[in-house]
Amino acid sequence: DLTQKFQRLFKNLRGHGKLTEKNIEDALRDVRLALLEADVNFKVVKQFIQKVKDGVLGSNVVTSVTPGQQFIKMLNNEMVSFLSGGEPETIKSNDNIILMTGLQGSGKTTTCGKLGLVLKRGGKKILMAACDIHRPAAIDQLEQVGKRLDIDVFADRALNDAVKIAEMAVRRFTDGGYDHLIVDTAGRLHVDSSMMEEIKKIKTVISPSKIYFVADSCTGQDAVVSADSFHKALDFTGVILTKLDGDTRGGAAISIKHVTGRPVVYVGVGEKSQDFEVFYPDRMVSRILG
Amino acid sequence: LNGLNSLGTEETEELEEVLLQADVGLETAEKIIEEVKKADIDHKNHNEMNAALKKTLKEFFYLDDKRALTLKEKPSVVLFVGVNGSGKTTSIAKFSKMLSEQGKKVMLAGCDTFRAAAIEQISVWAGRLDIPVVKGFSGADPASVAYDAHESALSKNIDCLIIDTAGRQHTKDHLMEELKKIINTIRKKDTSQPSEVFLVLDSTTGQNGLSQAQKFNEFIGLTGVVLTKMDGTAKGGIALRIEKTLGIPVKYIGLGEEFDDFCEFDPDSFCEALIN
Ligand SMILES: Nc1nc2c(ncn2[C@@H]2O[C@H](COP(=O)(O)OP(=O)(O)OP(=O)(O)O)[C@@H](O)[C@H]2O)c(=O)[nH]1
Ligand SMILES: Nc1nc2c(ncn2[C@@H]2O[C@H](COP(=O)(O)OP(=O)(O)OP(=O)(O)O)[C@@H](O)[C@H]2O)c(=O)[nH]1
Ligand SMILES: [Mg+2]
Ligand SMILES: [Mg+2]
Repeated sequence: DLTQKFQRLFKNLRGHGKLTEKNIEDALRDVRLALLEADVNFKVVKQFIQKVKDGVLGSNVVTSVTPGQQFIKMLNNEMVSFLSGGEPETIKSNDNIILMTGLQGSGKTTTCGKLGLVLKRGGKKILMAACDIHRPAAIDQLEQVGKRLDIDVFADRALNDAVKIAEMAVRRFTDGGYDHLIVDTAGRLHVDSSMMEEIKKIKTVISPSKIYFVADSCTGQDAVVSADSFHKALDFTGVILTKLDGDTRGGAAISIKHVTGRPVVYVGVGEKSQDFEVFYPDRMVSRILG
Repeated sequence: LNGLNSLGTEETEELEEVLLQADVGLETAEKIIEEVKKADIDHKNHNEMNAALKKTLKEFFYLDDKRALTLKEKPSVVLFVGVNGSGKTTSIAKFSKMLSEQGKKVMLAGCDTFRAAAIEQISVWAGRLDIPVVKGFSGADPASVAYDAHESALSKNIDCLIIDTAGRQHTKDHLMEELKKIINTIRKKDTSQPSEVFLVLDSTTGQNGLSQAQKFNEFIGLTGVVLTKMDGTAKGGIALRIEKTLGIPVKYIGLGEEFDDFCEFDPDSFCEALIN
C-alpha cells in the first residue's frame, strides 16, 4: 500500500534532512499509479498531483523527521478536502420531492427503497413513484420493494408516459398527505437525447428539491463524461454511489465531485434495504488510497 | 532512426490520455505507447501512427481461435454470471434471440430467485421470444431451479439451456460458492457442461473489472466475456487487460436494450472505436 511505499521511499532520507524534488517525483509517480488504478479520472489525477506537489514543496514535509508519514497525511488531507464541501445534501424534512436518475443498472430502484426506509424510520410517510415504463417488470420491481418495506408505491400500468405518471404521482403525494415522494426513473444514457428530454420533462413537472445521480462505484474514466452530461441537463443536487460492498476503490467519487461540484451524499453497501449509509469523505479516501 | 525519440512528449501525452480515458489502465497504456514508439513507421504520419496503434491494441485480443461459441452435447448449458446490474438478464434475451434465429430450440432457467421481480423480468423476455422458462419461487435455492430446468431441457429435446443468475459481488465467497453449486448440479447429469460460462461486464467498469474477472474465473472458470452498454461513451478498455492477462476471450457486445442490440465481438472494430 501507499504508506509502506512511502516509508521505503523516504527512509533513506532520514539523517540527510531535506526531501529533494526527485524523491517527491518518485513518490508522486506511485500516487499517480494508485489513483489511476482506483479509477480516479486521469485529468483529475493530474490536477491533484500538482496540488500535492506544490503543497509538499511549500511545507514542512521536506524537513520532517518522518517524511513518509507526513507525505501520506498531506495526501489524505488534500483528498478529503477534495471530497468534502458543497452543500450537505442529506434529505431534510422539507425536501418533499426527490428525483432519482442515472445510467442503466446503477441501482436506482433498489436505492429508492433504501432511501424510503431511512425516511420511514424517521417517522415520515413515504410514497414512491414508478416512472420506469421501459424496462421489463420495472414497475413490479418497485412495487415489490415497496411491499417488502411497507411503503406505498404509485404506479399506472395503463399510462404509457413517464412524465404523466410523474405528474399523477405528485397529485397522489399531495392528496395522500405524504411527507416525501421518491420518483424512480428508467436508466438512460446521457447520449440518448430523447431519454434525456424525458428526464428533463419529469424534473419540470415534479419540481424536486433533491435530485440524486445514482452511480455505480466501479465506474471508470467514463464517470466524468456521464456525470457532466447529467449535471448539465438536470443540475442534480447530489450523488449516491452504489455497490461499495465490492472491492472497487471508488475513484469515481472524486471524478464526479470534481467535474460537477456535487458531493456524494449516500452510499449503497449491499443489496438489502438496510445496506445504506451516509457518505464519509475520510472513509472513502482511505479506500481510494488503498 | 525511427525509434526512441520518434514520439514527442506532447504526442506521447495525447496518446496516453486517449488510452487512459478508454479504461485500459496505466500499465497497459505505457506498454502500448512503448510498442508504438518502437514501431518502424513515420511517427509524424498520422495515418501510420493510427495503424500502428490499432495493430498494438489488437494484439491484446489474441484469442481469435477461441472466440466462436462452443455448444457441446444437448442440451448445451450456457451460464451467465456477473456483478449486480451489469446486463445479464437483458444479454440472455439477446443471446436467446440470436440462437433461435439460427434454428436452435432454446430454454431459459431463471436462477435469480433473490432480487425483486427478477422472475417477472425474465418471464417477460421469455414471453416476447416465445421460449420456455423454468423458474422457481422467490427465495428458492438457485441450484434446485437449475436442476429442474436441466431435467426439463433433457426431456423436451432442447438444444440450448441458458441459465440466468443473480447479480453478486465477486468478493462475497458464499455467493460465489452458490454459483459453483449450480455448476455441480448441472454436471451431475452431464459432465461435459456447462458449454460456456459468460462473465457479463458493464463497459463503463474501470480497473475493478479485472478483479471481477479474476475472482469469477478463480471460482467457476470463465469461457468468455459479454461486454455490455457499448452504446454509451465508455470504450470498455478493461477488456484488453482481461483477455491478455487472464486468457478469457471477449465473445459478445451489448449495444442497447432491445433484442437485436447484440453482436459478436470483433477486435478490429473494437480497437478502431477505441482510438476514435
Ligand atoms: N451489491 C450491491 N448491489 C446493489 C447495490 N445497489 C443496488 N444493487 C443491485 O444492483 C442491481 C441493479 O439494481 P437496480 O435497482 O435494478 O438498478 P437500476 O438503476 O434501477 O436499474 P435500471 O432501472 O435498469 O437502470 C440489482 O441486482 C440490485 O440488487 C449495492 O449497494 N450493492
Ligand atoms: N444501453 C444499454 N443498456 C443495457 C445493455 N444491457 C443491459 N442494459 C440495461 O441495463 C439495465 C440492467 O440490465 P439487467 O439485464 O437487468 O442486468 P442484470 O445483470 O441482469 O442485473 P441484476 O440481475 O440485477 O444483477 C437494464 O436497464 C437494461 O435494459 C446495453 O447493452 N446497453
Ligand atoms: Mg430501475
Ligand atoms: Mg438479472
